[in-house]
Amino acid sequence: HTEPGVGGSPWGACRMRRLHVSFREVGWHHWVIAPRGFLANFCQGTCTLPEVLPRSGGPPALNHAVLRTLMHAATPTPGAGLPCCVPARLSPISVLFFDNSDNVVLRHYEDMVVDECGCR
Amino acid sequence: ALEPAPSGPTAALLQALRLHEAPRAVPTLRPVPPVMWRLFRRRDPQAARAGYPLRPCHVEELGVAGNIVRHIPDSGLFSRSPEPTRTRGLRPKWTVTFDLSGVDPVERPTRARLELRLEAENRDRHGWELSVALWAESPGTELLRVPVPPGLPLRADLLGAVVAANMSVPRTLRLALSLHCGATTARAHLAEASLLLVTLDPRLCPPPRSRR
Repeated sequence: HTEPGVGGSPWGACRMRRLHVSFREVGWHHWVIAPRGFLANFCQGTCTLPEVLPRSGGPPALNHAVLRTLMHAATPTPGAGLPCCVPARLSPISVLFFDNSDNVVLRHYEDMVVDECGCR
Repeated sequence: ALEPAPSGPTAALLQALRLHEAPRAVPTLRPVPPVMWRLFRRRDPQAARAGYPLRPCHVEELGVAGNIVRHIPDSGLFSRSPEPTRTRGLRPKWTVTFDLSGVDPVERPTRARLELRLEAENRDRHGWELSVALWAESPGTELLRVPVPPGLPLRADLLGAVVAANMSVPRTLRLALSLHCGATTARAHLAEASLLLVTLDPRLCPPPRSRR
């Protein structure tokens, strides 16, 4: 399940969007014990001025991204477009499940949930 | 009993989770061991944010590196007689078998804990010891000997002695167990046997990126 697009431009400024993967809907609920799904989230949006400039509560942008956005605003150059809206902070998940030998398995995965997005 | 290989987003998700096989439609349901629930809840990111920082690729509760924990029941449990084994001067003996075929060859074991629940008529178990050897047609060499604690599950760390630390695990681990009761005569029954296996899959544990 993904968050629908917002008004104006298709996605608006770069920020984290909600993406939930339900194990029941992919048919895995018989063998995944916990959790029932995971909130993966994703990043989408444009990195244009003034959104890309550092501000309180806004997505963190690298200095390089700010510089690139300013240059793009001044002189749009083919091949050197705007920075990308990408994950800036990720967190892990753990999945408890039955494997094909009916063993109970706990697997831990790093960097599976987007907590914050930024212009890079 | 395998489902057809999935395609599309489901296959991509399986690949992201490093699960090569399509899981069986309905597994044989069994109670989830409390230790597995405890380990799962300990890794819950919300609990971690509440003041328990989690080290990546580390199983805090067991104090070892790792990112996969398996609770593997003895696959020979149901073929064993429920009656106690009488000694009559001989040691009670059992064979336990663990199916490790689901462990990827790249995984390296960091903890292999054998857990046994013995039921014995004798209350005094002073001096009792359990001997562990790899199962073989002829009596195998004893690899490990551990004391039997009174009233508690018996735990024996197999890493190093029975399971090599820096190598892939075998597809099947079959062990010969025998109980040494000193001078006493014992009637003992092996009620439950399981293996708690912790492994480290380096593919799920990328090294920290260095800053330029």
